[in-house]
Amino acid sequence: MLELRLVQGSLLKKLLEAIKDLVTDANFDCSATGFSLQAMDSSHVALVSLLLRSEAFEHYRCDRNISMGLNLSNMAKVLRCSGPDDIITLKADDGGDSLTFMFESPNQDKIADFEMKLMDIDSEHLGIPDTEYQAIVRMPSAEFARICKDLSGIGDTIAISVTKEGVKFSTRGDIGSANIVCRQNTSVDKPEDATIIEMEEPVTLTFALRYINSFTKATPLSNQVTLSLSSDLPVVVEYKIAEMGYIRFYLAPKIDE
Amino acid sequence: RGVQLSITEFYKST
Repeated sequence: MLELRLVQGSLLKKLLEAIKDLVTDANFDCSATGFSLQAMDSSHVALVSLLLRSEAFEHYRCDRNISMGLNLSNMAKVLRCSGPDDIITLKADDGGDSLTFMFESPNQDKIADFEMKLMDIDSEHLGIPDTEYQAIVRMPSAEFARICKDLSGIGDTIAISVTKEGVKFSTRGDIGSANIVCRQNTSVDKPEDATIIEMEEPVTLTFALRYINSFTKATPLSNQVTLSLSSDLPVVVEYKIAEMGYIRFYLAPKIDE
Repeated sequence: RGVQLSITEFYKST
């Protein structure tokens, strides 16, 4: 039997909002480690990997590893029925074909439950090796989202270039071109406002902007975003969820013809 | 502009 009680239920809501437009159907895996998902978008260009560690839950019971196939857009619809401060409990019976979502208001005066049918989803699981990246940029997530949105008004691709000068985001389109440079900035009042660049070697990679823009839907989950870049490798765009887990997006680069 | 690579070209199925 599975019973997971998440006091900060809004986390699950935000996670679904972050991935529902990228992935249609996916398996949520539950094990002693936590509640996780790995899935690719339909064109296999992007991959999302998320984890809510078991410690993130007030009560975490998962008797055996279980994989639950769900339509993410329907799951997002169900989660939208929860209040912003609701406690969310997920329940499933062993061998059952449904997942129950229970929403409790903070003062316990309203309790709702929604049952969703599980689906059989044939999904491919990819092994992602631990890699030393040539450059790692940590910056405010809202700033990154703003840059991606601004550039998407100009072009379809984003070149991310890290040098010792800083990180440069560039695009080019029919109306012209744009470059936005962010320099390392650690002299800020709040650590979440810092931009930190760790660079082993300069690196430039080009990506489809619409995917990067879609990843920024995870912005409400974290004040900071981390971009990990290496030549000829997918970029990793990571939003850490406090001490509780993460959501990582992997995006394959575009290369010159 | 450019050729879009696929994520499966980088990571192996487990």
